[in-house]
Amino acid sequence: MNIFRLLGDMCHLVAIIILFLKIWRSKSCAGISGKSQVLFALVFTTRYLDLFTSFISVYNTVMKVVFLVLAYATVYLIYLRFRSTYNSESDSFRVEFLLVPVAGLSFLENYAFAPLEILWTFSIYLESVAILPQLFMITKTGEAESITTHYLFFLGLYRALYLANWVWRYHTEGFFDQIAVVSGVVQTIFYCDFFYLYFTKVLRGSGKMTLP
Amino acid sequence: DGPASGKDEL
Repeated sequence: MNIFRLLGDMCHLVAIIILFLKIWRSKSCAGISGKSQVLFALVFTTRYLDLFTSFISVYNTVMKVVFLVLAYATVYLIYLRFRSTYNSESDSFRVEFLLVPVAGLSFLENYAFAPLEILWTFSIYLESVAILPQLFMITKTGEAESITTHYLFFLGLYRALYLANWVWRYHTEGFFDQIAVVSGVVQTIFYCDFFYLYFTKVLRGSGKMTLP
Repeated sequence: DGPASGKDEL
């Protein structure tokens, strides 16, 4: 464990909690892409199957359970509890255009042709594109509530910190996970446009983000 | 042990 990965995990946790609390307290999921949240729940499900097969640390196990519970709880809020506030017409990204290539690639490019390994690889590839329905929804509606932009900021920051973690681990322990690193770079690149808008618009106190 | 079980990151 190093400070970059710990900070990254904390940013990830903060992002997920920000979103959950926003929906829970406002009793509304307006402007939130349910599709992205389903994809994140799928990412955690396919990545954390080793919860039952290998114990790494208390921290690792606790965080995996917390991420899984919050991810499914958020999906529940969107599609069941507050479904009347869900903007399904704005959440129109064709997720099959993500799932099919990601599933295909995870069979072609992986470390081992074993079920757990392919599912882990699928989760890594899927996570790099899972936010696209949400970003697409924001470009479609042309705006995002400031709390949603804070959620996206921490979500984008978490994988950027993981990139620093991989640089650190490469130099200190020679660790290099090519699939995770390449996907992490792609994932973070998708946030660059958002980061620019976030720093120039939201942090200038303009409240909600309105796209040009 | 393949890389799968060595997954120590979240």
